[in-house]
Amino acid sequence: MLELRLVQGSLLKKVLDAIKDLVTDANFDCSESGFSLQAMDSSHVALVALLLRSDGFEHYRCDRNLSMGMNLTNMSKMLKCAGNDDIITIKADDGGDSVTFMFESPSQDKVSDFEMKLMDIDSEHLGIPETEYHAIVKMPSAEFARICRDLSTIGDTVVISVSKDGVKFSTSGDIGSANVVCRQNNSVDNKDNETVIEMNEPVSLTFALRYLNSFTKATTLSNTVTLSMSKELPVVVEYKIAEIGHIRFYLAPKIED
Amino acid sequence: MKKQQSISRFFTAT
Repeated sequence: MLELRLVQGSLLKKVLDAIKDLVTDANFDCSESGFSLQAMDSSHVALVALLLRSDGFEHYRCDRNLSMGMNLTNMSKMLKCAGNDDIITIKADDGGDSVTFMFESPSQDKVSDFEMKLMDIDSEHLGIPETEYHAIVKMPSAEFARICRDLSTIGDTVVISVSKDGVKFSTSGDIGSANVVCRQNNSVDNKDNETVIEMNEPVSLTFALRYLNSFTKATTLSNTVTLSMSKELPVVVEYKIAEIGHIRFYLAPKIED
Repeated sequence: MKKQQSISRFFTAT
């Protein structure tokens, strides 16, 4: 028996919006610690890892570890039927072949339930090692989204370079080239507007912009985004989900042959 | 020419 009640149901709607274009089918894993997902995109270039901790739910009952295969397009269709202020409860029976999403309006005068068929998904679970990153950049998520969107009108790939001067995003294409440099700044009024750079050593990596643009669909989940980078390793693009968890996107770099 | 790497190259299957 599984029963997870999320008062801020809009978070789940936003999570689905953030990942449904990157991943088609995925297993949601439910355990004592929380509700999580790990999935690669179809071309195996990016990986998404979601965690919603059990303590972030108003009610969290998970009698035994359960892995539920879901088609994210279909799940998103169902969650779109929930109001933004609705409380969402996810229910499933052990060994069942369906999951139920229950939506309650804030005033409790409307209750809906949507049952979705589960599917068997054969997916490989990857171990992500703890890494000391060469550079970690925290910046406003809207700013990062803007840069990725702007640069993708010029080129297909971006070089992200972190140095003591700041973080530089560079691209080039048929019509020309572009560089955007963000320097560290400290905002007295609002921490969310800060760009903070922690650098142990300079790092420069090349990535496909279309994946980064896809990750920025998570912008609505958090005012800030963190980019963690090390030489010749995947970048981690992390959005914290208020009080409950995070969504992390890992993107493999482009490396000289 | 830079080549796109696969993500599974960096992580091990568990």
